[in-house]
Amino acid sequence: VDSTIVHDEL
Amino acid sequence: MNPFRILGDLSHLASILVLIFNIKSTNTIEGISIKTQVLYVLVFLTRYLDLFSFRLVSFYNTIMKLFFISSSIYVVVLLQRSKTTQAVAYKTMLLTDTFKVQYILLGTLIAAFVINHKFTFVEIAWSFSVWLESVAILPQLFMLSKSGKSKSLTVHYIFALGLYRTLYIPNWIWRYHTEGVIDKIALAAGIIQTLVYSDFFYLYYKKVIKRSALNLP
Repeated sequence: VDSTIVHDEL
Repeated sequence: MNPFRILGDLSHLASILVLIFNIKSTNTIEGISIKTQVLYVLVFLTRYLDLFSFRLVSFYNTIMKLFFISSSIYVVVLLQRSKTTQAVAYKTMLLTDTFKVQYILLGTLIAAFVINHKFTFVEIAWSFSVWLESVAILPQLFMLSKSGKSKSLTVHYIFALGLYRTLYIPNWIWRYHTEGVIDKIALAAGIIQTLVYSDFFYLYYKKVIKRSALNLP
């Protein structure tokens, strides 16, 4: 599973 | 998406548009710190690396990222160009823009290595960007406090910029209560940034109130 963190804020 | 975050992003957008309008319309760069503008380019370049990973969060998120990167670079280009078009103002800027950014860069780099979500290049860059953004306005505030005066557009620029990150704090509270998630690093840096702006907000508030007080019959 791709464990990169997604930052959904600008 | 909640109203605080939308208002915050729009305030951020507005601040950059005010700055560009400020430089283009008044055709002067007086009172603007190029160091702060270069720091913002660094903030966006290190924060939006995920654009290259093509895992786009949303259309809105992507166009805003592209706008922030391009507009912040455009501001630095405008300021650099004034080296030829208004050499005196450019030299004055360099003489008054004396904040030691080395300390900011070193401090935020150390903070990024020590406090990050994951010890990967992208996450350290993201953390560096968040810490850097919280103090990037310091050269500009330092210049403003030294000169004591400034064009109202510059003051509005700083106010809108401060408002953006301040609005993110209720956004984080809102998201914590609705989604149960919160980014502690972004929250810590956001609080620091709001504190950095707080004395400016106080001055701005006094200046605005004082002016309106003066207008009273």
